[in-house]
Order: sequence, then structure tokens, then C-alpha cells
Amino acid sequence: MIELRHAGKKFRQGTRQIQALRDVTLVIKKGEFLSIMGPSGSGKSTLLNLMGGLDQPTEGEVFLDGRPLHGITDNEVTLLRRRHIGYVFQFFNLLPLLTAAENVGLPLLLDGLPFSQVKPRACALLRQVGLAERTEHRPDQLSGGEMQRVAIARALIANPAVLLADEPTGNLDSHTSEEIFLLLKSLNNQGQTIVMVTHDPKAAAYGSRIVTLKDGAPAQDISIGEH
Amino acid sequence: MIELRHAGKKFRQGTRQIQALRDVTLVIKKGEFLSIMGPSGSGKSTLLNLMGGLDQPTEGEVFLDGRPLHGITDNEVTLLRRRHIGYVFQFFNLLPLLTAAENVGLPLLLDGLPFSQVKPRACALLRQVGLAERTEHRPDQLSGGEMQRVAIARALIANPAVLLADEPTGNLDSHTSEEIFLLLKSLNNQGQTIVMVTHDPKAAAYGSRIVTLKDGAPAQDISIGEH
Ligand SMILES: Nc1ncnc2c1ncn2[C@@H]1O[C@H](COP(=O)(O)OP(=O)(O)OP(=O)(O)O)[C@@H](O)[C@H]1O
Ligand SMILES: Nc1ncnc2c1ncn2[C@@H]1O[C@H](COP(=O)(O)OP(=O)(O)OP(=O)(O)O)[C@@H](O)[C@H]1O
Ligand SMILES: [Mg+2]
Ligand SMILES: [Mg+2]
Repeated sequence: MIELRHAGKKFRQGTRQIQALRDVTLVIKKGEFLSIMGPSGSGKSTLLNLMGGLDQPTEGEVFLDGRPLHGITDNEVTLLRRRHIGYVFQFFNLLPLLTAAENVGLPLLLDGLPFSQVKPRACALLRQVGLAERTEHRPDQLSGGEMQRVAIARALIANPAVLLADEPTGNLDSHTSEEIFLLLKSLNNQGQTIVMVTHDPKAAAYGSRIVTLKDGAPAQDISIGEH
Repeated sequence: MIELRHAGKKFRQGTRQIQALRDVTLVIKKGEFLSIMGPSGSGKSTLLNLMGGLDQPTEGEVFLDGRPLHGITDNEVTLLRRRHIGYVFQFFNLLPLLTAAENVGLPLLLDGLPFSQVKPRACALLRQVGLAERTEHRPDQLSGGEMQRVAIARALIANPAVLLADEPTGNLDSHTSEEIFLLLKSLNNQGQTIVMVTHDPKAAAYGSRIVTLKDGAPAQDISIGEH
């Protein structure tokens, strides 16, 4: 489903080079629920961005369903991404002038569906993440954890083949987090492939596998029982 | 030090009213280390904003060192705030065109000190939060947890009487979080008053008292041993 071969990412900073990711070789099978953990700055968001085609590797290769994500045009990446990937950004990236329902519905609106057809599905997803009462709020009228849940609902609305989630519960209390993990677990049971970056060991326990990064490279790769 | 008397906050949303905070009466003594916990949307950020004069109550009163924060002009609030309060926002609010060191030094620069005098102190604080190697990076060249730590350092640079921190470790792994809590604990031991919103029970254990909000009102107020 997603494959990286000796993928790396260098950033230039002034006169220095920062090797954010180094030599990552990783295969994520269809239906897997992978958690990526590791210290702050260890390369987790960078890795997720490469998987989602949001950034290009500076070394090595990245494939989505056998098709290369590296070295293709922006337009090609955008099309692949919209059809296949739901992305929850570490800082949500909601559009400030749209309501929660409009933000959630955006991927389908961009695909040409009318809002009258999209809104019921957007509201159903918002209900699933506990925000039935907040559908008409704009981002500046929402709490941090409410914005985060809007972003999660938005990532799910187009039934993407892969869900990539960067710290989806960083702003949520343990009770609300648990509701989100149960939702993700049930989606995974129905076949949804999920890659989740998290700092929360309890979160990682919901998945089937944990990869831990250290200084830009995988240091540990553990499969969790019960298959 | 900080006192709220029957303080409340209503938001208008379309035709509805949202009572984000209701009837909060609370005293925070000098030198206290208070944690505020509660579910997503329970009013924690709203409460912290009232304490820091970033928002005005719609009912009741808020005092900082005996002086009212409610019902005074914006200029008066800004002056009080700059002299007395260090604020870590839930979403950092760093200036994108400034480096980490410049962002940290900003409160002192705004007070008229030259950067040549400010920079050594800013870099020392960045070292304390583990970012000695990131002083010249701009926010878009930093990871989520690195941006969060820059915001923490910025809140501390002017030696404020009160530190108000909204989820200061939401984007940090447990090891880095622990380093931040030990830093806050040692500042508190030296007399720093701290009010911290957190979802992390381990975090709350570093303080001397935990107030838990539920639907906009304090539901529990527990003092933790060892004084
Ligand atoms: N400008 C606004 N207009 C309408 N409702 C608002 C506004 N700002 C906040 N709210 C609502 O007030 C409630 C409290 O918000 P607040 O940001 O204080 O919650 P919180 O406890 O910090 O949540 P979180 O843990 O998710 O950050 C939320 O339900 C939110 O939807
Ligand atoms: N554009 C950039 N220029 C220079 N360095 C960068 C850039 N973007 C990221 N970095 C650096 O690359 C490293 C990895 O960043 P990344 O965002 O992947 O970390 P992370 O594991 O997601 O951290 P966190 O848990 O704090 O979110 C960080 O040390 C960061 O400073
Ligand atoms: Mg990150
Ligand atoms: Mg909040």
C-alpha cells in the first residue's frame, strides 16, 4: 500500500544541513494500523509528509499502491492524494472562514459535489466525533480539541484508502481521546489503513504495529499481538 | 495574586448563547502551582484567557494583584499583562518571520531592550528547553514540539510574576514533557506562580493543586500533599 525505499529528507538551514530522515525502508500493508512514535524532532511529521506526498524525499523512493510519489509533478501528486489519502495535520489547517460542516465537507466539495448533498454526511461525521452541537461554528469559535476533531472528521469524509493522522489527540482529554481511538479502531476493523503519529503510548496500543523513530531513522519496529 | 469572583463568559453563536464559563470563584495565591483539567470544550482556555486579561468576563470580576482586569481599557490591560504575565498559548502564536531566538526575545525587545542584550538570555532559555541547535530556525523550519518549546521559553524571558500555560506539552513526547515539568517545578520552587491547563494527569501531579472543570464550572478542587 505505502512503501518507502531508503527514503531520506534533508533540510537546508543557513549554512547547515539537517538530516530530518535518513535511510527509511518501510512497507505498510493494506489494512494495517501503524503507530509512529519517537521524541520531539525525530522526524515523525516529515515521514508522514513523505507518505502522503506532501513533501518529496531528497534521497530514495516513496510509492503509493505501487505508483511513485517521488519525482512526479505537483498536479499528479495532488490527484493521487485527493483520491487516496485522508490527512489529519498536526495543526489542523482548517479554513478560518468556513464553518465546521463546510470544513469537513471540503474534500467532497472540491470533487464537485453540491453542499446540499455533502452537508448531511459532514454532520454525521461531526456527530461521530462528538460535535453535533458545533456544526455551524467557525474555527475561532471552537476550542483546541474541537478544531482537532473537525480535522479528523474532514480526513474521513471521502472514505480515503489511507488515513494519515499526525498527533490526532494531542489536544484531547483522555476520555475524548479514547472515543477517537475506538472510532479509528472500528474503521480499521472495516478495512481502513491507518498510519498515526502519536506521543501517547495508550494510543499506540490500539494499532497493530509500532515504529519508533530516533534521530530520523526507525529504531524499533514492533508488531502487537492479536491478528 | 489572581482572583475571580462569580466570573462567567458567554459567547454568541448565531441565535444561540454558549455559556463557556459559569460562576467561577477562585483565588490563586502567590507561589501556587495550579493545574486546570477537564474535557475538551469545558472552558479551560476561556478561564486562562480571563486570568491573563486576554478576554473580558461577561459576568463577574477578575483581579490581578488586587487590580481589576475587567472593565478597564485595552491599553491598561496590555501594560499589566506585559509586566506581570507570561502566556503560553495553546497554539503558540509565534511570529513566522522571526527566528526562534527573536521570538523568545520579543517581550524584552518590545520593552525597549536591544537585541544584542536580549539574545544571550533568549539562547540560554532555548538551551534549557533543549533547543540550543535551533535558535536560528524560523517556525516553519521547526517541528510541532520545537515550536511549543519556543513558546514556553518566550513566556519565561521577562521573569513574569505569573506564568499561564495552555497545554504546554500537548505536542511533546513523555521524556521531553518531563523535562519541561521539571523546569516548571524548579521555577515554582524559586517562587514562580504557575497556572497550567493540561490533559495529562502526570503533568498535574507536578503542581500543588488541581481544579477540574466540567461544562464551564469548577467541579473539583484538590490540593496535592507536600507543601
Ligand atoms: N468565540 C466563540 N463563539 C462561540 N463559542 C465559543 C467561542 N469560543 C469558544 N467557544 C466554545 O466555548 C467552549 C469552551 O471553549 P474553551 O476553548 O475554553 O475549551 P477548552 O476547555 O480549552 O477545550 P480544549 O481542551 O478542547 O482546548 C467550547 O465548547 C467552544 O465551542
Ligand atoms: N524546513 C525545515 N528546515 C530545517 N529544519 C527543519 C525543517 N522542517 C523540519 N526541520 C527539522 O527536522 C526535524 C524533524 O522535524 P519533524 O517535524 O519531522 O519532527 P517530529 O518528530 O514531527 O517532532 P514533533 O514531535 O515535535 O512534532 C526537526 O528537528 C526540525 O527542526
Ligand atoms: Mg511533528
Ligand atoms: Mg483549550
